[in-house]
Formats: sequence, C-alpha cells, structure tokens
Amino acid sequence: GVDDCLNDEVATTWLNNELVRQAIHAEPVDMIGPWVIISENILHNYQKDAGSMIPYHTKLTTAGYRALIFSGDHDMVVPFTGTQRWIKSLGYEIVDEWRQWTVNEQVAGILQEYDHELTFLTIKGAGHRVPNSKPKEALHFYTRWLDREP
Amino acid sequence: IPEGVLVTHLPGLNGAFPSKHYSGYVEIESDKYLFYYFVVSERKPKNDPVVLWLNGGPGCSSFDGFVNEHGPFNFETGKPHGSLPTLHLNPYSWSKVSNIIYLDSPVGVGFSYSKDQTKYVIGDRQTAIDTYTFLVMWFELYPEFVNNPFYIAGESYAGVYIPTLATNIIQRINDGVEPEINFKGYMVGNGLTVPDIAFNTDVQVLFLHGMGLISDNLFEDIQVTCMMGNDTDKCNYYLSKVAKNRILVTHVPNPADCQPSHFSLIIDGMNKFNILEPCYHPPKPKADMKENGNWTSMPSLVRNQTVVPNDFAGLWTNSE
Repeated sequence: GVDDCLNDEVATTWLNNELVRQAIHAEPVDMIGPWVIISENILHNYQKDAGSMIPYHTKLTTAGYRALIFSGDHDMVVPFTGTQRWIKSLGYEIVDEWRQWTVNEQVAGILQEYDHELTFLTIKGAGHRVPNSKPKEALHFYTRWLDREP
Repeated sequence: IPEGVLVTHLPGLNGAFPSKHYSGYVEIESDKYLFYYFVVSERKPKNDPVVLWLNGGPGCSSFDGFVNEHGPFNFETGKPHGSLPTLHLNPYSWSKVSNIIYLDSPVGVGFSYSKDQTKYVIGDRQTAIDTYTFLVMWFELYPEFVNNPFYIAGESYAGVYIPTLATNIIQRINDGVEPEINFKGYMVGNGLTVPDIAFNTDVQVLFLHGMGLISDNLFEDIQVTCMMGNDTDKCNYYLSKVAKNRILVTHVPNPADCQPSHFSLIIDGMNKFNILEPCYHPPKPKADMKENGNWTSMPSLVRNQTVVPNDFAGLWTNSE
C-alpha cells in the first residue's frame, strides 16, 4: 500500500472532489470508487511476467532508439549502484566519460554517455521521484535531452 | 480534438491555463477504459515531442506525476486540513517544453476501470499490449500530433512498462507495418530493470555503505560473511520492510535451507525513497511495533545488529 514516507494527501483530497472529477471528465466516486495513489488490487495481483529488461534495452538501443537512464542518487529503493551495474553489463563503448553536469553553475549530478545514444545521468541529492525533489534540475536535463543539447 | 475532452476549469486554480488541457477515457476494448490527462506544450506544440508519462508500482496512478512531480501546477495544501488545495503554475513543469500525456495504466489504476473485475488481474505483457492499443487509438483522436517525435518516460516499475511498450511499438515496424507512432526513444528514472540486481544483491549494501548509513566495520563484516556463504559472485541480501519505516537487511547464506541469517540490519525512521529526507508520516512509536509482533520477533533472527535512527526524529537517544 501507500508507504508512510510518501505524501499522498493533497492528491487524494483534490482528485476525490466531485467538482474536480467533473472538470477532468473522470467518472464519479460512486461509479468507480475513490482515487488512490496506488491500487492495492493491482499491486497484489500483478503478474511480473516479462523477466529481465536488459534484452529489451539492448534491442531498443541497437535499433537506433535513444535512451536516457537517470537516477536520483539518494534513492535506496532502486539505487544508482544497481542501475550503474546493469548499464555496464551491456558492454557498450563509453563515448563521454564520467563528468559533472551543472545548473546555474552548480553541480547537479554526473553523467556518462555510451554508444547507441544511451546516457546514464545521476541527479545529486534527488530521491526516487526525481522531479519531486529536484524540479529545476529535472526540467533542465529533460529539456536538454529532448532538444539534443549536450 | 474530440468533443467533450477540453478541460475548461480546475477547482483550486484562479487564473488562466498555461496551455490547452484535455482529458478523458479511451475504451481500448469492450469494457476496458484507460484514463489520460493531456497537457499541450507551452512552447511549440506542433514541433515539441509528445511524451507519455507512466508512474510505476505496479499500480501507481500517473496523477502522482501530475500532482507531485512535473505537472503544470504546484498544489498548495488546503487550509483548513482536508479542504481543496490551491493551484499555482509550476515554473518547472515538463509541459514547458513537451506535450505530455499522463496515463493511468494498467486498467484498475487511478481513474482507469472496468466493470469486470477479472480484468484487474493483469501482468507486464498484457499491460504493454493495452498501452500500445491506447496509444494507437489516442493518436487517432489527436491526429495533429501524430508526426511529432514521440517518447516514453516514467520511473520505478515503469522501468518495466517502458521497454516492453517500446518493444511492442517497434515490433510493428519490424513486421513491415507502416509506423503509426513516430517513436524516437525513452527515459527511465530510478527504474526497475533486473529484480535480482535491484533488490537482492550487494548493490544495496554498497549503497548503504557509500552513503555512510552503515559503518566500515559492519560493511567489512558483511563482506566476510558473504564469503563464508561460499557465494562470492552473488550475495543473497534481502531488503524487506518489517513494519512501516523499518527496513531489515538479511543475509541468507543458503536460501535452500531457509536459515537466515548471518546478518540483520534495522534502519529505523528511514525514508528509503530519499535517504536524507524525513518521512511524510512520522514513525510509529516502538510500543506500537511491539504490539504487531514484528519487533519482538526480531531478536531471534539477529546476531549482529546496528541501528541507525534518524536524529531529527529524536530517536537516537531512545534507540536500543
């Protein structure tokens, strides 16, 4: 269920207000039930049947599709140590060695770029939900990556 | 744009929308409705990418991304408690530079629903098929965006949703079918990729040590224990929550005989989503822990134990 560490109160209050639901064209509470941040019904019955994602990443990146893998480096749920390890396991050539990236001349994290347009980028001090804890830095890297800026 | 999907007002917002917003349901198959909220770019809607955003879980609503991460508004907590929040424009919204679709997926998540509850039993493969179906139908509803570059983005368990969906998209191209979607790439944040690496191996312990959450001595002890387990390539560490805000790291040298453990580590009051931040809800007092049985059952498992409570919560002096 909802972890005690997460704040779901604002979203829960807003999205279960009938006027809000009408405004966004969502069905009313008495038809589909209240909005919850995580559906326990799905969480507990979900079949994790796809296996490892590494073959998928290999297939996609070698086919020419761009990939940005980013990690808030203060997240312990999916820590960057594991992400770094699986990216390394792909065996891609490094085309841009570890270096810092900055926002307003402040170090915002580090990044490494690989062959096949794969970038691994960390966000310094960010948690599991990067844009929640570092919104300015998140918009910065998001924009530059989409715009193909260095 | 189909009729009846334009969002004209939002309770809590005083002022104009920064761009057009649309929302509604797409019936991807009989009695299976997926809900989306589409925010048009504030920059150049005709040229900017269309990005599909997916929160993880599995089971998390993408409205978490809309409300708490990179949506067009910041939500100021309602006063008095429980009243509607006030909405302000978010200067760091991702709609500043992209058209973005927040999708509640799979069916049963957020506002997405079916009257047939059996459709809520779903897995990775069906989710990817359903989301692909949604996308094709969505672009039929919004044809002026079909030529925009298309990206998929998300976090956490979307580390599974995204590659599986992307593979379904490119499979059509590989099959020689005219691409229906101008797919260019994807972004994954703190995403799940290989469960063994993410949860069960020594990367968690490396992280704990690197962040200074466990001592050098304990770290070295863990390494030695791992070696003693005759399993030098892959140490079987397990992180589990034995109670809210309490994490247990257990080393199982031989999972087959179900004999934990050489090791247990309890981190009390830890926000595992962001290790230097407090939890939104305060930790429960230890008395409550004892009542639910988790705490009292611990000592039989524990040989070496280190407790690293968060000082801000005042737990240091009360720790054992």
